[in-house]
Amino acid sequence: DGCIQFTRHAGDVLLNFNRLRSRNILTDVAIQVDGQHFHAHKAILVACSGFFYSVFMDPKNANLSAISLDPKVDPKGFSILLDFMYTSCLDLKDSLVLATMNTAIYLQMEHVVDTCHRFIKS
Amino acid sequence: YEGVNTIKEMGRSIHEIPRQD
Repeated sequence: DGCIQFTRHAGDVLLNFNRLRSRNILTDVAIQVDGQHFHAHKAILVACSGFFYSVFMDPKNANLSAISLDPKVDPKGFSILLDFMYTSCLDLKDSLVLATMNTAIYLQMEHVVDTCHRFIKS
Repeated sequence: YEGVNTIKEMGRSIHEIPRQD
């Protein structure tokens, strides 16, 4: 007995989710960040962010289809982290790494925070 | 799946959703 492991599968699935997001297909939540709106799939947000996990695991938020984040959250930082969730690539420009790190702290994405911190120290 | 009888398939595993229809 054994199995055939398709080594590209995780990446192929995530790429399809990102195609669905860019075409707004099966997206089930709109995130408002300081006036900007982002469509996404709750399942991806919950899988990647401790903050969204705690929001959407709460039964009273089960049917939430729109959520506004704290105004202190930087929309550019959020956009970078949302792209990271759907691509595994974290866009790190010197000018935005601090905003990205602070947003990752807010979204409870500890591993990204650590990576941003190491990048800043280097 | 790092079992003893694992064959690794490097090719695409599923269909690709197009950027637009």
